[in-house]
Amino acid sequence: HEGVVATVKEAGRSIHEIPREE
Amino acid sequence: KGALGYVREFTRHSSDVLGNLNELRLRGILTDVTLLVGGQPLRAHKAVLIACSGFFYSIFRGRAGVGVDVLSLPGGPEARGFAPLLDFMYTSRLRLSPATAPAVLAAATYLQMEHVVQACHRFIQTSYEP
Repeated sequence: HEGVVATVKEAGRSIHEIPREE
Repeated sequence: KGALGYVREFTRHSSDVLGNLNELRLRGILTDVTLLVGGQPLRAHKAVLIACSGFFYSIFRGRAGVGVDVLSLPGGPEARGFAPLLDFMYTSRLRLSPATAPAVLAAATYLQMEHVVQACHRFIQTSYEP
């Protein structure tokens, strides 16, 4: 990738969580 | 030249997306096909089915697949193997027991899910070993 010097890992959630149906 | 920067890789993104797709399936949101297995309806997303199964790829890939709303799968003894496969597609977890493995194997063979077929074979072989 142009201009990219490092990849940083993100261990947390990446997107919203769809509420579970009750 | 572009500015120097970082790529941030969200390592659990694929499982987060799959988890949300499974919740959408369970809630019937944007599901676009009904699989009839022995008369029992199973709702699903064609996009997930086509991504996981060679059989569904063959059915849905063309224009004709857009109009398919209901699809009948074989009934009989193999029928109870389909629900665990659908769960697997949406969770990456395949539930197998000595009682269900032959049905799951038959269903996976029908759906052209080669890697699952191999996993079933390995499980059945292992369960027969002393």
